[in-house]
Amino acid sequence: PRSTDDFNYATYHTLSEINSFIDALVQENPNLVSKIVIGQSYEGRPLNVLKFSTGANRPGIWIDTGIHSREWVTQASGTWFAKKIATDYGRDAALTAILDRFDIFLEIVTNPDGFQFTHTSNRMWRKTRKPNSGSRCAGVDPNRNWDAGFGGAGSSSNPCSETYRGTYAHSEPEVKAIVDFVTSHGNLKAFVSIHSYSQMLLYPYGYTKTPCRDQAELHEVAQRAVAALTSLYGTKYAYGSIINVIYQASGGTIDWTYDQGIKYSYTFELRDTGRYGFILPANQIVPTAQETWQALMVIMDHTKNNPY
Amino acid sequence: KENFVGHQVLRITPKNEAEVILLKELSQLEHLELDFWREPIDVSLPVDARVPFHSLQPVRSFLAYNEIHYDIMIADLQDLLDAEQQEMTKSRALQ
Repeated sequence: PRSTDDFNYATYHTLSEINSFIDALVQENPNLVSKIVIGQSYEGRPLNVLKFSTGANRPGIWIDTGIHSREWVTQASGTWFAKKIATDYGRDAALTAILDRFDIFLEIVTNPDGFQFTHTSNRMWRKTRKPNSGSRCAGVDPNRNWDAGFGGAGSSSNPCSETYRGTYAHSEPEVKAIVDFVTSHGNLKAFVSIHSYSQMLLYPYGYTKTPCRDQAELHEVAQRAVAALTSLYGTKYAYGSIINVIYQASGGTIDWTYDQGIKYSYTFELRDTGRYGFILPANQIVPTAQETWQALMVIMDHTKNNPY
Repeated sequence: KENFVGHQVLRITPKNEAEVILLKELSQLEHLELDFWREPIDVSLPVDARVPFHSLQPVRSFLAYNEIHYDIMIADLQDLLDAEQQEMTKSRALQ
């Protein structure tokens, strides 16, 4: 594509195509968008993050898509979100107000090694690609690798399991890079990690049944976010804490971010048509992204209106 | 490139806690090489499992013997992946 206007958002793209898209978006919007590289994957790929910013020293909102590489609709939705943010700034009053107060950080391909592997070798690959010493099985589930109840129930110590936690918390460079970014930034106010599939909007905790101290507020925001999402195409979502709505999962992303003091920590599980699982047809990408955007706007707007 | 010809994805709907426990036991049988897209957790949630061709007979027998209800969500995974690739190729050609 010659520009991000020509990019086909209704098809799946390779890693290099997404990286070209990122560079094009930066080039087209130099006063709004920049690319920062927060680290390298195990195989040496850059961990690219788009920064949308209209001023200096702003608090931040983080969004990541595709930490599980085979969940292709997440990376595709992330690409659509990036274009949406660039397009709507200055046109949509709500988004403009958010960007006038906050920076938005968007990591479209959180697990580039795994994503590349799904395109070249194994479409069903979920984990990172680092070899595990003493095992024939490679990779760690990056959503069990965070220092939040690490090693507890709801994660596996078996390197061949899809939920293998790794040998220690933050052992995966893809996770460590975000950890370092979050701690060095020090002023993120919302953190949204997007997965697929099963149609859920979840908040902490996953590793303990103890309700998080902001549960009532997080629940109310989730309720409004899901209502906004559902209003577009009627897609039904469940919402609640991870441990109550899905299962006990230790070492999860948003449990760590919440414990770091990022109150508005949420994770999505995108569309489930009941027919395709991870292999969601490409014609579902844009509707999925559009409905998810409605919910994201509720979370970001609430973050803007409720400083802490 | 890994081939998924004959792999099926089953959507299994346990109707009680006993069936959830049976499905958890099934998930521990490593020789079947099942890939649980949605794990057996609770009666309220369906379970999706990718079953390699070589494990289809034992898995279906297990489910039938224990009278656990399931539907075939994806009849042949490779067919879907081929369609996905064709769609990407077509999109690039149009571009």
